[in-house]
Amino acid sequence: TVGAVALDRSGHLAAGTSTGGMTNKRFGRIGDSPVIGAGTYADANCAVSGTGWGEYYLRTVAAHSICMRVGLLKQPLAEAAAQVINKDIPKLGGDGGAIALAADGSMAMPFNTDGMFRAWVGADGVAHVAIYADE
Amino acid sequence: TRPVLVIHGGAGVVRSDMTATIEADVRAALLKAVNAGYAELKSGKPALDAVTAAITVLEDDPNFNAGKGAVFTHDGHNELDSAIMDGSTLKAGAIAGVRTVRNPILLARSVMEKSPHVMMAGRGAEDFAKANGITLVEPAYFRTERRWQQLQKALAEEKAGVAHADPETAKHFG
Repeated sequence: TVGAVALDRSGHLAAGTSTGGMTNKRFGRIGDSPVIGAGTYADANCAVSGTGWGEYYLRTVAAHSICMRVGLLKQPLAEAAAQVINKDIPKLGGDGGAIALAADGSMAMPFNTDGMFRAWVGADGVAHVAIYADE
Repeated sequence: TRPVLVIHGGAGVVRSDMTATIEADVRAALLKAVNAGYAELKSGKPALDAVTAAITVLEDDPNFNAGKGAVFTHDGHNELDSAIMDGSTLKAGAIAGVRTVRNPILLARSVMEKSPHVMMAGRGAEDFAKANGITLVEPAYFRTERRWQQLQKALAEEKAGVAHADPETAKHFG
C-alpha cells in the first residue's frame, strides 16, 4: 500500500491511498484503503492515509477517528494518531501504520511493525526518507 | 502556510527480508515520489496535485504494493483499490477491484471530480476509466516475479496448513 497527505499554501489538506490489497485474497475482499474514513480521510483539520491489516482499520474507522480526535477533542496530531494506530488497533489485534498531517503543519507517522516505508518534506523544505523505527 | 508533504510505501517491512539492493531502490523511489509531490506544492498547486503526483510515482515503481508490482489474489490476478479526499471540500473519490487501470489514484480522482459518486468498483469502474481518458493497460503490466512467487508460497503454505509462516507473505499486509 502507498499513500500521501499534503498541506498546500492555501492551508488546504488532502489525502490519498493506493493498494494491491493482500497476497492470496479471495472473494473480492476489499480492505481499508479505498474506504473513505477507514484508510483515507481528510478534512479542514487533518489528513490521514493508512497501511496495515485493513479489517482492523475498517472496524475502527481509523483515519476518521484520528481526524475527529484532532478536530473535536483538540488532541495534538501525534497523540491522536498514536492512540488509534498503536493503542486502539493493536488492542484488537491488527498491525500496520499511518501517516497523518494537521493544518498547522505538524505530522505523525506511527506504526507497530518492524518498519514503514516513509518520506516527508516539512516546513523547512528538506526531504527525508526512513524505513525503520529507529530512523 | 508553508507546504508540507508526507508519504508512505507500506508498513509490512520485515527487516530480515530487506537486501541492500531492495533497500536502496526503495529509498530512491520514496525520495523521487516525495520530491515529485513537493514540486507541485512548491509551484503553488493544490494539495490534491501533490498527493496524486507522489502516489503516481509509487504506483509505477514495482517495489511497492500498488499499481505495477501489486500482490496477487488467490486466483492469480492483480486487483487494485484507491481513494483520494480533498479536506477543503470533503469531496472524495474511490475505486476498488480494478485490473486494468495503470494508475488507480488518477481514476479515484476522476471519480471525485467527474462523477456525482464517491466509489466505483470492478468492471463499472473500468468502464468509467475508459470513458474519461484514464490510461488502461493489459493485466500483465502489473505482474512481477517476486509477487508471483509470494503467491505461490502463500498457496503452498495454505495447502500445508501453515499459513502466515512467513511474514512477507502474511495475508494481512498490504
